[in-house]
Amino acid sequence: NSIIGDNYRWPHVVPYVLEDSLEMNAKGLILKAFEQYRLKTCIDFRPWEGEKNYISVFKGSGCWSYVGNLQEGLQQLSIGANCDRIGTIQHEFLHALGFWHEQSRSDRDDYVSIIWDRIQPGKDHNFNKYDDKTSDSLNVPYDYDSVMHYSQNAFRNGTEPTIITNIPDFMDVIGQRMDFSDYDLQKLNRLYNCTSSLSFMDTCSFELENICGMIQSSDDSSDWQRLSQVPAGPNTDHTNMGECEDSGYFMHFNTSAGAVGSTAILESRILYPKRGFQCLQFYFYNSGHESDRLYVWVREYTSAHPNGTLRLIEEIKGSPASYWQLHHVSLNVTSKFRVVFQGTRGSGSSNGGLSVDDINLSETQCPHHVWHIRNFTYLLNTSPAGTAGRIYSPPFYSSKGYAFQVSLYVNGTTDNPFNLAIYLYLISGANDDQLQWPCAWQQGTMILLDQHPDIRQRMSNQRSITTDPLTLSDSSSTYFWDRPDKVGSIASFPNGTTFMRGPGSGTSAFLTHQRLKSRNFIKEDSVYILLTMEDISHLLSTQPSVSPTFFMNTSSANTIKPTFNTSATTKSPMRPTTTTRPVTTASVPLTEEPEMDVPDSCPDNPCENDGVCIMVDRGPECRCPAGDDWWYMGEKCERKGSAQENTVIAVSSTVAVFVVMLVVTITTAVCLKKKYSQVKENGESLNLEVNRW
Amino acid sequence: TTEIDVDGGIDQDIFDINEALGLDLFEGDIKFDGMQER
Repeated sequence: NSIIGDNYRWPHVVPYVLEDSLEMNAKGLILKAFEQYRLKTCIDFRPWEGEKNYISVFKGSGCWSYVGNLQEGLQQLSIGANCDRIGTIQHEFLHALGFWHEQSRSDRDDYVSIIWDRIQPGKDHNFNKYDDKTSDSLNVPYDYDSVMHYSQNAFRNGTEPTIITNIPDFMDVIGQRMDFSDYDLQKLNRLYNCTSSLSFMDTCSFELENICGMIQSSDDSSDWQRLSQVPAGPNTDHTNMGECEDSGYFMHFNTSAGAVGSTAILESRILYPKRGFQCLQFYFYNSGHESDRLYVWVREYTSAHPNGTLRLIEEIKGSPASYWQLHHVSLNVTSKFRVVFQGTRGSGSSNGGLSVDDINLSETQCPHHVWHIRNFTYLLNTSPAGTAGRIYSPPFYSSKGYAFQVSLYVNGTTDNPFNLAIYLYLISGANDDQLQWPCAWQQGTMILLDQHPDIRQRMSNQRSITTDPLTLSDSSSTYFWDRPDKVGSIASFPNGTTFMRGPGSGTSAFLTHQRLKSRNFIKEDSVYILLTMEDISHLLSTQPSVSPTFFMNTSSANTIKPTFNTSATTKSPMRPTTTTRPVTTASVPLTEEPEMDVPDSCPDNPCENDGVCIMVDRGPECRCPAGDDWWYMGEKCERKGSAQENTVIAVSSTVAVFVVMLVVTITTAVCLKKKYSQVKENGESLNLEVNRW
Repeated sequence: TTEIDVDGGIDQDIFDINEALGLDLFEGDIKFDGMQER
């Protein structure tokens, strides 16, 4: 439900500051939360550049926010200890954007029952509901899935839930902190009149005959076919997994016929990039021969090449497999383009071919690594709780060259057996001698993928762990994130190769089994864990060089002077000092989260009256201080305006006009009176003359 | 292998975190400015 009143809305680009008090893991996650807003809504977030109102995110006590834009300059939002998970951050920012909790809407009693005698004494007010004069549910149905809903145990005094959903299946659904629900997005997009997003480009599951506007090229010797099954596989599409009769299509290139080297080219519609980097995701099925190839190209249109030029991005090869496999391809296109899928028949004998389904293209970063776990139901049914039921990912390398691994406790830890548990470890790797130890500020993100065909409707579950170089082990004798061959223990890969595994960090409460079995986490009996480990040391100092406190509490802004944060330059981020190129297994260029665009200070500050100088398009520009009823203006903030001044001008103008009008009226009246008297006198003398005569 | 559970074995929701800190915010995690309070 949204707070009523247009004054509570933020502009579509919300200015923010990440205060240095924030934990590093939280900083990285806040940027990830912003990416979800950019993908699924029209709300964007930009570092504060002197705008009057902005959100200051800091590490306070707890996780909290104000509701809506209070128009008070600096508006705080706290991401405190243990608040560093993406769903929590999205929740707090939804408050800031103007949303209340879901269960406080006026019609909630139709959907949930509040068990009043299970609520802690004095906490009843937290279960108030509000009428449609206070909050607006934006014509969207009640949403058990909302990231803004209380969980079932909120404010309970014992062990029994305080909220019972009228439909029992939703008991474990309420209180999810994974990602926006469909209705969360509908409400946000309605409130802010969103019609597009910054980073979403296209999704296609080939369910419609128009195949999303994709075109079959004429420069090839064969065509892709839209099918729902192929005898050699796949037996079903990936979108519906054959569950819906007369639906469920994918595109297939038959390599069992035709000459060696024959090709079929499928091109997407024309796409217009905004950010210059893209991630293409799709599911691929190879029922042909290992010599068959799928090439992913982009056709780029520029003024120099208006008909487009082709650039090869990736060659996908591999042995045939009897299941769909998720692929990610990073693109870096800056001009209008098409994505081109080229199937090529190899020299080997094939009974099937190549198939693609559930394509998503977005201007986001691809995950660095994918851990595909098959036969997951069997694992769930047979794995014991605890370490005996723990499975390890293959080894991966981070973009900086650190080797790492992830473990998944399929049936949880012994203390927490009804959850998935997940942990991240550094392991010994080929670059260890060249890397900085203890490992500093690498953020590992583990995402259990919701395999919904449309990326905008996915509610994946994710957690991040950041390596703090000063964290000590339990014994306090070693650093937790030190070299695995120094602080780890011996382990071995399935092929018998031994290595050293450092201590792990993660959570035993990653996801409940009940939620795991919901949505599309398990599809074709597979789960995907998407892994990224990126350097976030550039986030050590994120506060702008000019203290944002300058604009805090505008009513007293006259007395607050700007303070220049010199500590930002004296802090020394512990950047790894890699001297040789690290070995990585990443097959795609890895880019990091865009660095915070901290306003550069101007060399010669031309601003007067405490104006803030920032560089815009490499030129200095003054951002003038303003309050509720006063402001500075002009190129150098040299002139002051105030509401009082305006009032004086308006009142004196009105008085002047009134006086002029009064003078004119009086003069006119006097003249008329004179004229009337003359006429009257003349009339009377004429009557006398007539009478006499 | 040593493992640290960052959640301490409990799936703490926003409201649990704030409650453990002794915060008494509106609906658990909402702050008001003066005008809204009135």
